[in-house]
Amino acid sequence: FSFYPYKPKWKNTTITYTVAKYTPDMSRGEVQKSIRLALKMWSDVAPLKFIEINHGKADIVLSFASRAHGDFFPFDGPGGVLAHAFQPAEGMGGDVHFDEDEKWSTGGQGYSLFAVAAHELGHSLGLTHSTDPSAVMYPTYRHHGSSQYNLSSDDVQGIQTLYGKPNNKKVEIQPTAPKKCDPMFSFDAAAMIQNEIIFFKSRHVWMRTTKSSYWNQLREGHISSYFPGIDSPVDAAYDIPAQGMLFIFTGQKYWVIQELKIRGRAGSIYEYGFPSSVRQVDAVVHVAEYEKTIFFAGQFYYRYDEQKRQMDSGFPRRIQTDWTGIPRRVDAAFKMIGGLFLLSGSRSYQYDFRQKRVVKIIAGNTWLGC
Amino acid sequence: RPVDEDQKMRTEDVELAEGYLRRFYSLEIKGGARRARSTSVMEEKIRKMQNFFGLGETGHLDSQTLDVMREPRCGVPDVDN
Repeated sequence: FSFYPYKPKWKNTTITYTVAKYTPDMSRGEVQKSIRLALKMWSDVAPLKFIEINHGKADIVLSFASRAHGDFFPFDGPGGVLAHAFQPAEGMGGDVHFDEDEKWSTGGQGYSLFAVAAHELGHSLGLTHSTDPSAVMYPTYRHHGSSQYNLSSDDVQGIQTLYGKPNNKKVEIQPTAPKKCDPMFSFDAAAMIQNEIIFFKSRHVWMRTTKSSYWNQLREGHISSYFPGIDSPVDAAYDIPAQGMLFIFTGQKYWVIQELKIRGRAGSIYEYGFPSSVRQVDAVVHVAEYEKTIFFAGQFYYRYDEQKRQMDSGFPRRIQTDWTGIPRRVDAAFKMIGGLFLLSGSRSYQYDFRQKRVVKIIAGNTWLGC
Repeated sequence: RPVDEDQKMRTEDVELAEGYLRRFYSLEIKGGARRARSTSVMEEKIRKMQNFFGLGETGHLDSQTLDVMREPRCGVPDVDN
């Protein structure tokens, strides 16, 4: 997260707002609801109160306009810039302008007004752009229905740095662990560290030993207690046992971990040779016998040669074409003696490379003792 | 593709990039500035943008960088607000 120079913010945390000009793409009620939901995301995690007024001068004035519209930042027609906002200050400070040349919606066709308003109101409150791809304050638009669009911990830390924590509301300081025995439980990522399988979900980690004597030993905790410095949800992870290295992927970045310590700076997934259409990796697993690392992204998979340090040609290929019995998408994957395990949805598929087929299917959270 | 179409593509890419970097990374290319100098200023801004988006910091307009520049986004600058 980041702030404007001198960290401007609203002195009075009861902030008024008004919609001065609406878009014909949506009903007034839909616009007001989208704005209200977006404001609520911020007031849920900081001691802020928003009051809509319909007369007089509001702190935050929201409006739709196209091309040149009275400030020094004309819009650019469809696509490109969707909206902009001004930092907290008198007059135009805090105001939000949406580009009327875009198609606005509640989440179907067109750009989600809720998602864009949530971002722009972050500016109105004093935040600038974040480099964390999972943050609402990331500069580029990612399509979201309002149901799955939440502030990331980066956003929460940013706004609470400016305004503190809400006094009377419960804000999860340490998010509670995901409900691992829920029948629909699915994983974000998995890998091996020495003799332990490590599972990731949201920002939680479980470590299960594979040593038979302690088979039912399962450790768990918040990701920051195992990997300080990685605070985004993990998309994928793989290990190269021979090198004792673990690779963790979040968004377009990856980290190299050795002895549970992050080595060097974050790398870019594009160093592996992914096309820019790939914005994140879903799952990854290293097959030491062939010195190959297999990446799953969407319905496709890629094969990376660790020795040549480049993607093998002829990829990506469709997962279902080559992996008999595996669903279209893979959430997580790991390899240990006995086979390759692919986690998709709420199931775990044991895949036999030689037979080229699934040999066993169990509930995914069996690995977590459920 | 005929060469002039390639050339046209490249010109469009450079124009896209200059507009993007001017708007979001406070690129200033003064008229008449010596070519070499404005190229290195441009490369430095491209590198800054690539770092922000976690791309390989090549300083060149590779396809990944151009694709990110084409993505719909917020109009507030990423740096030097």
